[in-house]
Amino acid sequence: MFEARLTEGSLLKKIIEAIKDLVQEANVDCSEEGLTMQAMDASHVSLCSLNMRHGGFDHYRCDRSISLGLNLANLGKILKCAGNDDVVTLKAEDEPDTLTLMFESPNQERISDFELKLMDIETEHLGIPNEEYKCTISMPSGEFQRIVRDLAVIGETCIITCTKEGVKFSVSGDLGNGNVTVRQSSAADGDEKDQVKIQMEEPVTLNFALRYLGFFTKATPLGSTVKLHMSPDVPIVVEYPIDGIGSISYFLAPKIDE
Amino acid sequence: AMQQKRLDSFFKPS
Repeated sequence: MFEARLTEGSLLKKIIEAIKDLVQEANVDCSEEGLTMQAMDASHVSLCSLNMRHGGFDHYRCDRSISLGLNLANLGKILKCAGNDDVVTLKAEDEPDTLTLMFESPNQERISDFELKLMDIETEHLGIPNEEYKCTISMPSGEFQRIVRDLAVIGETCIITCTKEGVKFSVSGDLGNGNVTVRQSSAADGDEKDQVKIQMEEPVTLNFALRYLGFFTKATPLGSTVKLHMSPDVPIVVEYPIDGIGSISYFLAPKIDE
Repeated sequence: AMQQKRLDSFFKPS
């Protein structure tokens, strides 16, 4: 028996919105520790990794580890039937063919349940080493979204350069070129969540497809902060912490000049 | 020219 209850059901809506344009089908693994999902996009250029700890749920029970093969677009359709203030409960048997979703309005006046058919999904699970990155940038997620959106109008590839002073995002295209530099905040600059913080061992410059960075920014509503982890010649990690429950991280392979 | 790498060339299947 698997049962997971989230008072803030809208969180689940936001999570699926953040994944479904990149990944169509995915296995969500449920264990005593919580929910995890790892899935690559169809071209195997990027990967999305979701982690929701059991302690972040209002109620969590998982007697036996199970894998839920989900069509994310279909799950998104069902979650659209939930109100934004609804409590959402997920339920499945030990060898499930379906996932039950129950939505309860805050005053308990409306209770609905839906069953989503599960699928057998063959996926390749990639082993991602726990690595120390040369640069870690923490910045407001809305700022990152704006930069990616603005630069995508000009070209396809973004050069991200991180130094101690700041992070530079550069693009060039047929119409011209552009740069946006965000500088490290000084300690006195306002709210923690509005700050740009850079931890750097050595400067890093990497090239990335803006199209994919744009997919990742669908996670912006999940939190005020995004973290970018970079080292030379390896995939970037774009991490959105989800307050009190876990995180969603995207890995994107760089473009390399050959 | 710039070439888009795939993730499989960085991470191995587990």
